[in-house]
Amino acid sequence: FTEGNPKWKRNNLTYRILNYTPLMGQADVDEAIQKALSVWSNVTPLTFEKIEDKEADIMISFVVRDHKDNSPFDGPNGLLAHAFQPGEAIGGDVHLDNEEYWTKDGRGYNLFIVIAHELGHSLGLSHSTDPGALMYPTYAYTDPKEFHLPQDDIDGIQAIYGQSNAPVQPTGPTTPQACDPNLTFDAITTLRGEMMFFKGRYILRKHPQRTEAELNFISLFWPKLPSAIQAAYENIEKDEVLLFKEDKYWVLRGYDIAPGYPRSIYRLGFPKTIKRVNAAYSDETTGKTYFFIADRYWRYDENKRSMDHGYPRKIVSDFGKIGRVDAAFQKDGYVYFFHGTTQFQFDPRVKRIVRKMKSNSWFDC
Amino acid sequence: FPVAPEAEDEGKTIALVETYLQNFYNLQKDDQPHVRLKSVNPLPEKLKEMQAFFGLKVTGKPDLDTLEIMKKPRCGVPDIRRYV
Repeated sequence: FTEGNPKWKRNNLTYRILNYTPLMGQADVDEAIQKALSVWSNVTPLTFEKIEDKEADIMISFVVRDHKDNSPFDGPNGLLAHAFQPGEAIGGDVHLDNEEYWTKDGRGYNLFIVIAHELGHSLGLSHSTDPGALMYPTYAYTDPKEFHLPQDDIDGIQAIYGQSNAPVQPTGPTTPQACDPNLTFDAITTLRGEMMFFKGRYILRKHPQRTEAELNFISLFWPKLPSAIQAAYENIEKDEVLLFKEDKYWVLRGYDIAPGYPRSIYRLGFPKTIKRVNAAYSDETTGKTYFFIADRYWRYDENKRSMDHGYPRKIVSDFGKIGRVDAAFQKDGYVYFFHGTTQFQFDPRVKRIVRKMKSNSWFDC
Repeated sequence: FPVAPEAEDEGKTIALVETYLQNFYNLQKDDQPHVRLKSVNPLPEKLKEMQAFFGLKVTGKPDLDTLEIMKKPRCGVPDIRRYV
C-alpha cells in the first residue's frame, strides 16, 4: 500500500483522456485504457466513467521531459510512466512518457500493461516485491489477450476497496516459487546444458553451476511465444529446442525462435484427432523422440523425419506406472517424468523406474 | 540471454547507481562533499534496501544482477517512499 493508505472515498470514479500518442490510433488508445480500467473494476466494486469536458478524478495524458510536476521524464526507455496516489487535483493522474514507443502489441512498450500498472497507483497501490505482480516496478510484456490480474494485485486492491460485487470472486495466477512443495510444471527441457522449467508465464532456469534457479518471464526471452507451453524437448544433434502449445510448435535454433514458426503439429505426423502434446523428450543416442499424449506415447524418428510405425503405445506398457506425463526430459542417460508434484527417474537401459522424487528436486531447497 | 558484459566505465556505473537510488530509494543528493567525509556513506545501505526489494543477493555492492535491474525500463514511482 502507499504510505498513509490513501484511497478514493467514492467507488464511482471518473477518468478523462487529455491527449493521445501519435504512434497509435485513438481507438487503440481508448481500448487500451478501457481494458486497463476493467482490470481493476473486475475485482473490486469500483466503476469508471469517461468524461470529456471537466476535471476527472483520473486525468490521463501523454507528456515529455519536464511537465511541471517535479518528476520529469527522461526520453526513450528508462522511465515509462508515473501516476499519483488518490487525492484532489493531480491526485490519481496518470502521466505517460510520450517519447516511448507505445504499441498495442509487444513490438514496443505495451500501452495497456503500463496503464494498468499506473492505475494501480492511482487507486492507492504501491509497488509489489512479487516479480509476477502487475505492480512490480519493472516493465514486462504480457500479451493483453492472455493477461490475468495476478493474485498478489487482487489481494492488494481488495484490501483497499473490498471484493467485487460479482457472485463468484475472481482469482488470479500466483508466481511460481522453486521451493514450493506443491509446484508442478507445464514442460521441461534442457537447453545447451541448462534446464528450463516452464510454468504459466514463467521459466525457471537452472544452470548446473549455479545453486539458485532464475525466474523469468517467457516473454522476456521470446516475446512471440505464448504462455503455458505444454511440451518441450531439446534435439542436441541439431542444437534445436521444440516447444509445443495446442496444435502448434515453435523451434528455437540456439536461443532464437527460427523463422516460419509456429507450424502445425500435424506436419510431424500426428493424426488430426490429437489436439495437443503433454510432454516430450529426445533420446540423443537413438535419434528417437517420444511424445506423450494422455495415456499413450508416439515415437518420432528425427533422421527419417517421420513417426515410427506401431505407435501410439500405452505409456504403462513400456514406462511403468507413471500415469499421465506433464513434462519429461532426458539427462545423463536417464529420463525424468513429471506427474503433478511427483517425479520418476527412468533408466532406459533396464527399462524401469529407479527412483521417485518431488518434482522440484532439481532446485536446491 | 545474458552475454559477457563489456567493461563499463566505473564513473558511469556509480552515476547510474546514485541516480537510481536517488529516484527510487530516497538517497539524498550529496550537495556538501566536505560533510560526507565525516558522515557514514548511505549508498551501500540504500543499495541493500533495493537488492532486498528485488530479491537479489544483498551485498550493498553494484554487482551485475543489480545493475541489470537498474537498467530495465520501469515505472517512475519510487519503490519505498511516499510519492507526493
